[in-house]
Amino acid sequence: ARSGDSKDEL
Amino acid sequence: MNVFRLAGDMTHLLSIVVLLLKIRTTKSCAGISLKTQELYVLVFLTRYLDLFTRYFSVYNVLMKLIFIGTSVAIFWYMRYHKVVKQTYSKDLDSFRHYHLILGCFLMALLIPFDFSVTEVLWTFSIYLEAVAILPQLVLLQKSRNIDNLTGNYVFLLGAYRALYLLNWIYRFFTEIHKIRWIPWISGLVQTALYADFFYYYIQSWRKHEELKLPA
Repeated sequence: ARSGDSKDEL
Repeated sequence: MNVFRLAGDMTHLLSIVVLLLKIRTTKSCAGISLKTQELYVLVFLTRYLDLFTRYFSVYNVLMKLIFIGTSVAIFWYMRYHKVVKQTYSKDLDSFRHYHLILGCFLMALLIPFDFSVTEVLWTFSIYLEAVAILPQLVLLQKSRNIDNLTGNYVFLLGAYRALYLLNWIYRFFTEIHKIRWIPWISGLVQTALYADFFYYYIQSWRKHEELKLPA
């Protein structure tokens, strides 16, 4: 579900 | 990592450094809202649960740990440090922040990024961060004079989210190509809340006058 969503952000 | 994102993260980090500098060197937290600081602790703890489940980079892990650690440290100073806690502007810090927590939690249940515990908490942290500055802004408005470090702290905190907006625009066109409603709208709201403050901050800077917010 998380691919393409930039959860690498803070 | 693009230049807007890095500049945003560094501005965010710098805001925390400025606040810790104020607290540690002047032994005072006058003008700083403990309610806002409590909300940030909650924001970081609920957002960075993925420290245990997902690895991105050393930078990512380090920054998350720094944000959690420094927010807890600031909270501790304001709440428990023998000298610092006596300078807390308690009577002016009257915003009912529990309402924000409850409202954001309900919002996150209604409109989560995904229906799982960690995703609802992640969404909650995004919503809560957007409004976490409100007790601080209300406190500033009630303060007669705002010292430089406090003014700079709030300015840097607002600049951080504004830079993230640029980062999202950049990433949309270069990398992700997806609309990300939850962080974008929350980030827009978050940045917009600072508009008034930015206006008076820049004016006071241009006129070389002390920062004051009209009541």
